[in-house]
Amino acid sequence: LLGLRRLDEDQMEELEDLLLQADLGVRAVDQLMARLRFELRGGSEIDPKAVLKDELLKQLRQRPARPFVASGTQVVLLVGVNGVGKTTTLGKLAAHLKARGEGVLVVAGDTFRAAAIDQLERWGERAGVPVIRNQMGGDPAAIAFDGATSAQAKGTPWVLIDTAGRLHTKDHLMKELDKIHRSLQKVIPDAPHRVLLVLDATTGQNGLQQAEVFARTAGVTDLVLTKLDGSAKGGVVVPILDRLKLPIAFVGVGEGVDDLIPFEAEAFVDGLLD
Amino acid sequence: SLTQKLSQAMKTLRGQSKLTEANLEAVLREVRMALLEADVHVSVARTFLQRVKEKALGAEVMQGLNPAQAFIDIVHRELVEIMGGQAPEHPITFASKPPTVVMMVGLQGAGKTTTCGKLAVFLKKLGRSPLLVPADVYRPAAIEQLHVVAREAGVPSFRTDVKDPVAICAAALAEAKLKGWDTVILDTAGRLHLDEGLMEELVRIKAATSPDEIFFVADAMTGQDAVRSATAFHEKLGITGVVLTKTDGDTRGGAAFSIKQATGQPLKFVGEGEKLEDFQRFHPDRMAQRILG
Ligand SMILES: Nc1nc2c(ncn2[C@@H]2O[C@H](COP(=O)(O)OP(=O)(O)OP(=O)(O)O)[C@@H](O)[C@H]2O)c(=O)[nH]1
Ligand SMILES: Nc1nc2c(ncn2[C@@H]2O[C@H](COP(=O)(O)OP(=O)(O)OP(=O)(O)O)[C@@H](O)[C@H]2O)c(=O)[nH]1
Ligand SMILES: [Mg+2]
Ligand SMILES: [Mg+2]
Repeated sequence: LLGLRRLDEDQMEELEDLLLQADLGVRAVDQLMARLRFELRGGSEIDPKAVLKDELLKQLRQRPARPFVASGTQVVLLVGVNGVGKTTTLGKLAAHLKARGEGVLVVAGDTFRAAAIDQLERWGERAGVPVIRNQMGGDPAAIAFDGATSAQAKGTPWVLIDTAGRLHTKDHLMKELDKIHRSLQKVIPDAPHRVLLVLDATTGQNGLQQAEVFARTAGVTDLVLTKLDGSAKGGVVVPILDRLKLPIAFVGVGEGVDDLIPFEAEAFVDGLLD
Repeated sequence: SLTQKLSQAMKTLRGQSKLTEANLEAVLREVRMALLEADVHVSVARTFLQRVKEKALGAEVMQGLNPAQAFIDIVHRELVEIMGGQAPEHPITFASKPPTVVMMVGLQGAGKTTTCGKLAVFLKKLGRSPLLVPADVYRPAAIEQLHVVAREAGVPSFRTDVKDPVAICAAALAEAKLKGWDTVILDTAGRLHLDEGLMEELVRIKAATSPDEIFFVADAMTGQDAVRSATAFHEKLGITGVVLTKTDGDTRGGAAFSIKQATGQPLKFVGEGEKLEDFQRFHPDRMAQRILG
């Protein structure tokens, strides 16, 4: 009987390691393991992974994603730290909306990084949608204003605005997002209708700080988790959802135009526990 | 902070003259928590704590006025030691016969292209004449990006109509030998270590150019995956150094420790901003302080 008890402790450590390696974070893992130990106390036949899956699904289904439905002119702003996949995600989303037969205008709001506008224009060509731009170094709030104005005048249902990558610790850059918001509101009072915070699945616990600051200062409405085609599990979205209750709209699973899929809680949890 | 947490844990150990296996557990738990919250890999933290435990056991730590601080010093010292100790070596091994070839590799979006420009500026200050080579033919406007970065750095970049990354790198190397540039910096496309075809491409670029340095460029905010990706790149290519980027944020940077432990390769540089001058030698003591919080 003692031997059996010892095996259980090793298995518990193995499960805890699995959850930690998925980037769930110490707090979330402690809560999950506490729940598991509680269930196992009963002594009856329990599949530990089934318990964990059940608990994780509960947490991830709290805020189901709102579908992207055209209604008047909808303005979508993509934000996030450097290199996470904002521009690529925008390109994929533009292609998806265009393929649905809905008009899209893409706005080159990253006027800072080398060849950012060229990169976005290539994506515009790939998606078959127009891209509005000014020169490098221009004011992103100004091009956002122009984009919203043009779309509203033409009745274009979707305006997708790319922004420069920025670390949430840089106040002047976070203030720039606020300026973009106010600029959009001058054209369309409810804009931006969506603010997508793009998160890289390889990100560790810093993802929580990113989400908190962007949520507080940029009015994030949805999360997008990219690079899930890699080996990283993206578990940091669990504590993010627990604290901020944001829906996950999409998941990026590659670098191609079709590699953006709706977030599916069960598939995601299976990936975490794999 | 960790010092405060350890002081709390150590209050219960007051009056004991020596650290024993039993009374050390609570203290080690606090350190483990700090490491995991800092994104240090689970196995790396485990191995490290075992090492710290051995150093601390039997130590006279408890005699001092501030056992928590003394314990932290042991932890800090060990962390610094593992991440590069005094780091006296020159960050780049220059080839005896020019040009020196530096190859940048890593996952998508880590900061390779920007780092190529930063390294070029760094080398120019040392009196070298670098040539930047755009070998990312996949990402839209990646080649343009490298040319813009080169222009900003005030260094030449290789131009060609050749479309194959391996051929581009080989041609650039030949050009450098002909024209007398003494350092060739190869910017490769971001890729997943899971992508066998693209990992093979790196092997072919390596075979064609015999790099003197292969730098794994890693994002400082990487979590547990750092060990997996760094190990895969190292096993496939034999990386010779690591550049940690985006350290100007508030990420604790445990990935630095994980990558060092997993690959055994030196942490050479940090990128601490988007500008080309935001580039510095890696300092293990600064990183250790950040990881411990
Ligand atoms: N494998 C994979 N790569 C991706 C995914 N999404 C984006 N990428 C890649 O990640 C890299 C960075 O993507 P970008 O779209 O330039 O990222 P960004 O957030 O716009 O970057 P900045 O504007 O510089 O902050 C590129 O190489 C993309 O191809 C994904 O879902 N999977
Ligand atoms: N804040 C900050 N941003 C950085 C740093 N290094 C690079 N970046 C930014 O990170 C983003 C990605 O940089 P790139 O150089 O395009 O990354 P990459 O590895 O070449 O990307 P791929 O080629 O798509 O794999 C850009 O927005 C850079 O400006 C850094 O040290 N600090
Ligand atoms: Mg971008
Ligand atoms: Mg690049």
